[in-house]
Amino acid sequence: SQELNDLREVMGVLQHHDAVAGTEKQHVADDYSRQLQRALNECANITSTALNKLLSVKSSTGKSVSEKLPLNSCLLANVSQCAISENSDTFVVTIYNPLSRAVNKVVTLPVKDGNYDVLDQDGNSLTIDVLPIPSYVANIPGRASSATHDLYFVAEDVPPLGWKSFIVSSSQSNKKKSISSSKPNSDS
Amino acid sequence: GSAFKIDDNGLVNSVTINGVTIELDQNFYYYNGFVGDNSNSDKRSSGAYVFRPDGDIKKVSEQATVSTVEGQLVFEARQQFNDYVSQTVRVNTIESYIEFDWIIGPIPTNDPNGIEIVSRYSTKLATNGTFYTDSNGKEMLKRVRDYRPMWDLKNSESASGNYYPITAKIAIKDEEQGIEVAVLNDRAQGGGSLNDGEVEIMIHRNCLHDDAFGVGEALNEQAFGQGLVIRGSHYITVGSTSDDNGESISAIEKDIAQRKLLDAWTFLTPLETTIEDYK
Repeated sequence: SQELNDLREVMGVLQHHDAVAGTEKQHVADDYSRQLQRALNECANITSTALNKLLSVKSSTGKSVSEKLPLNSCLLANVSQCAISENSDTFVVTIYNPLSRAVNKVVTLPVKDGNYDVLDQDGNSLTIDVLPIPSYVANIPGRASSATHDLYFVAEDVPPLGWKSFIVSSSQSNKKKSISSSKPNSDS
Repeated sequence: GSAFKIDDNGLVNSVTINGVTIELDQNFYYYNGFVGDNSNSDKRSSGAYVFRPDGDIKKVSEQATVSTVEGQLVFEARQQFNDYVSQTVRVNTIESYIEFDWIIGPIPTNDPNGIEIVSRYSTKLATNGTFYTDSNGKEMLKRVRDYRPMWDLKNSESASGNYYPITAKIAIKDEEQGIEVAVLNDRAQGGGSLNDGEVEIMIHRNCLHDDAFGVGEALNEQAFGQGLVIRGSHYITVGSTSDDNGESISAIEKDIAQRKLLDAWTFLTPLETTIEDYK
């Protein structure tokens, strides 16, 4: 609760009219950013723990998940920067839907140029786009990324207050997998 | 189901959303901020607290350099208006809106007045001076240009006197045609409808003089040693105001607003084992 309280407190501070309207001094704006970033980082542990509970409950194989799965956010994805998606050959994307109804979502992730495959939970390959990042995004000051493209796919029917996972792999990792992997189990 | 057309000058000039096609021009404009006198009382500067334009609105550029990128899910038109204004206009296969994804900055500081940039959406809808903005993201309130419901208004500031907070949405309607155009924003902004059929929203500004309302400094935010570069989106939707042909535009707007304000969370996990082990 300490971690959650930190974010609550910062959100309380940010209710101040200067924060809402943008009439704070510059160094105060910088401090708001600092506090908010720190509180979000601390809360990452809570969201990860909570979502791991859901993942555990939802495990369809019946096996208990003893290991906590790291669930990372990419807070700079708005400038097409994300260390995991641009540096990992294979990674899992988990979409959590906070609404009380199912939604479809276009997922956008910064990646390096290449061929990608996105599989849903049933092992189906999804339609994807890999589009080059425009120069005016790539050149945003402060952006430090090796991503040259954005990967798009549609997460369909993410259940209310629930999640769906997708596996993204680059062509290099696909080649490796083709030697050893088999089709996913029908119940997975 | 959404689509847009781009004119020879590289600007959007019509949109089709939810089965309705209308002429819609979009461009970026700017106001020069007013510079006050020494006491900053009678003649007060445009600043953090007040928007006080000096002179008429001007176009950032008459045209944009445009390129298009087409995928199976996403279609993008990438527009560059000048050194500090760029935009991606984006549609995808599942959404009932068109996204205007703008990147603005660093705004030049060589003019003492400062520059206040707006995105303007112009249609031919007959709106009779009326538009709607939300209050705290909840209730849509009717606004009438140069009018206040509680007193006789003598508006001495034609632009800022008709600006209102836009927390999540601004809309205009043509009652006769039964068509509504709504712009949903991803952050609270200011804006209005200064001419019939138009919506304008301020998206970025620098004001190089303090307005003497309390902040005590000019509004000239810096990052990485230069003026701030901002990125954000407007989601435009158009539709029928009646329920006769299925879902009403109000329901569509509410759906978009919910999915934007309570967007799905994305988590990433690097996979160091095989997919089978992970499962």
